Amino acid sequence: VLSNGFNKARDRLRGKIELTSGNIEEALRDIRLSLLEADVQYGVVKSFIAQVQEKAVGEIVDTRVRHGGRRLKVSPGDHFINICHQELIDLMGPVETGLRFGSRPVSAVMLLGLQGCGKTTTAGKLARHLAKNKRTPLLVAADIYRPAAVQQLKVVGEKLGLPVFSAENASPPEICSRALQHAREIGCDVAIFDTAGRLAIDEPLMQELHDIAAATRPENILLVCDAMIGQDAVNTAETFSRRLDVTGFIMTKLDGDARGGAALSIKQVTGKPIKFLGMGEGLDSLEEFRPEGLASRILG
Amino acid sequence: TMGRREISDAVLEKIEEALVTSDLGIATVDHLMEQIRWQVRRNELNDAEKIKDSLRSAIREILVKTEQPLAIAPVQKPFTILTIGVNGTGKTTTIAKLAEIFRQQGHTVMLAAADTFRAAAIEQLEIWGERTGCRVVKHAPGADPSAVAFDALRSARARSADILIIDTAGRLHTKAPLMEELKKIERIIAREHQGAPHETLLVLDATTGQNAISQAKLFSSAIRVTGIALTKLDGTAKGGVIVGISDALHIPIRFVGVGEKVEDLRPFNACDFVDALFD
Ligand SMILES: Nc1nc2c(ncn2[C@@H]2O[C@H](COP(=O)(O)OP(=O)(O)OP(=O)(O)O)[C@@H](O)[C@H]2O)c(=O)[nH]1
Ligand SMILES: Nc1nc2c(ncn2[C@@H]2O[C@H](COP(=O)(O)OP(=O)(O)OP(=O)(O)O)[C@@H](O)[C@H]2O)c(=O)[nH]1
Ligand SMILES: [Mg+2]
Ligand SMILES: [Mg+2]
Repeated sequence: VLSNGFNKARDRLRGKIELTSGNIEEALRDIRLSLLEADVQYGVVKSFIAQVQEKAVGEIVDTRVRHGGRRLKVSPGDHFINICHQELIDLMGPVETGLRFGSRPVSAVMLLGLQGCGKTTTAGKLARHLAKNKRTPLLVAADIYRPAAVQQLKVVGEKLGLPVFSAENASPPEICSRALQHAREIGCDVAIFDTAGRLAIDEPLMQELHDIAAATRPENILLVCDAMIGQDAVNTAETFSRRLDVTGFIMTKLDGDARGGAALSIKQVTGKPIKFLGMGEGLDSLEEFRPEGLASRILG
Repeated sequence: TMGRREISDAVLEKIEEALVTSDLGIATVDHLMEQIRWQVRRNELNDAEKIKDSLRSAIREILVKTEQPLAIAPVQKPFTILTIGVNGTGKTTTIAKLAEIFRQQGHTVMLAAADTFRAAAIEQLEIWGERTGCRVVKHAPGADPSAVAFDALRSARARSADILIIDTAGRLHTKAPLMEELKKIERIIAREHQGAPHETLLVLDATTGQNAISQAKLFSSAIRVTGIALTKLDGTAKGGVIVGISDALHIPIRFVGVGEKVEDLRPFNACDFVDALFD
């Protein structure tokens, strides 16, 4: 299920006494292949390989100086893999999984993303997570387009025993502002806006997101992203985060065998932290992001 | 005029990047670029445009083999279509679009709400049924999907419906119990209606990367997959994974989804697809 690019690189360096720029280059080719198979974006792979190369070559010099040309305790293969692994962890971190809560009575979390990536399900997961952490969340059905979207969120709310706000004949920005008011009335301290899936190139719908944000000033704007997304992850993430003040993102469907390389691409390109990982269809399947697991999965 | 050394590594890398970022996959791209480099060395290609033409025709050659539109065969009614795929790819919406196409062609269509798991899945299909004028067979949420399929076949036959389209829950191909459930649905359908399902349509999302290959492989090794619908091609993703899938599995590509409205489904056309790849 996971590609063996990682192991290939390690095997290639087996029996070598030290890392040289020559044998590193071949190992780097294996890593490059593995990252591309993992859906890391082409340009992101290029700069990652260059960074690792620089680090590894730097290491050769360092270890030679430090050990006076003697053998390393760790095999060069493992040492090289550790450099790659660590570089990936550093790039995907630091860990910033906290959500922001403002000084106003009701804070807001706005979820957005492409069609079908898991926003509605994730809204439920987030609400459950917040409730477990002593918050009183209100789910807000701001998708007025998809057939039965409001009903879907209501069923999710029912399963969790959490309130859902919806309104007929209202635009999404109106729904969300009224939801903040409603939250105050019923004693909720955080509203989670479930918005309709949309293409980042759909101008009217991007304007709608902008209008929701302008009307409600959400403390958290989270881009929800499907782990199986391919090279387009960068286009999508860039366009969304250029139009909105995205504060972080959530990667879903990591319970499958998608390598999730988009996580690295999106982090590199937007600089925004990965907050949560969706690990299943169940509403309890949400984890706070930790770079180590995702890094190993992406490297293969 | 162009000289021998006009094709620099930079030019080739730009072309490789364009193919990889279209999700063709590095293995497919390496194979295609190998052929290109060989042609360049033999001086058969001496500028970027000729290289792109050569790639276009190589890819078209692969896709033209799987450009096979869905024909409603004259079988014992109802012609039964089973829709499958991982979560969120557009199965339910694609069913609505198919229903619309068939209705416009004069067929009577019924739908089966066999996604008994996901919140409001049945309601979602019911709304599409209303909009397209198709009767929807459903049970209560949590019911056995095979029972819904069975019931729908009975009902479709009783009403002499021409076509029955069965919606199933999204499922990850790596989840054995869910794949077992799918096999059971297929078995029940086959037992209840001779030759059914006549079409098993795997719905793939064009924004998906290399995981689409794993999806196609595992779904088609679990049950017989006779067609692919590639959705969300109205976005910026190119859906290049379909090239590797065609080459390896030869599953006919029936349709492409190009939007969220009921009319946004077209028969797959290899030439249009290849042109869009190089846009
Ligand atoms: N296996 C798995 N499935 C998930 C996960 N998150 C969501 N899903 C499923 O993905 C499908 C789509 O989820 P939704 O929550 O409807 O997605 P959405 O982004 O709200 O979709 P739109 O509103 O149409 O854009 C459903 O079948 C969910 O059960 C996850 O982490 N793992
Ligand atoms: N832009 C675009 N969106 C699409 C297309 N096809 C489906 N969608 C959208 O994708 C989202 C998911 O569609 P569904 O039909 O619910 O997908 P599904 O595969 O049935 O989802 P599950 O049953 O939860 O697995 C919805 O928001 C659809 O409107 C398409 O061709 N283009
Ligand atoms: Mg939704
Ligand atoms: Mg569905």
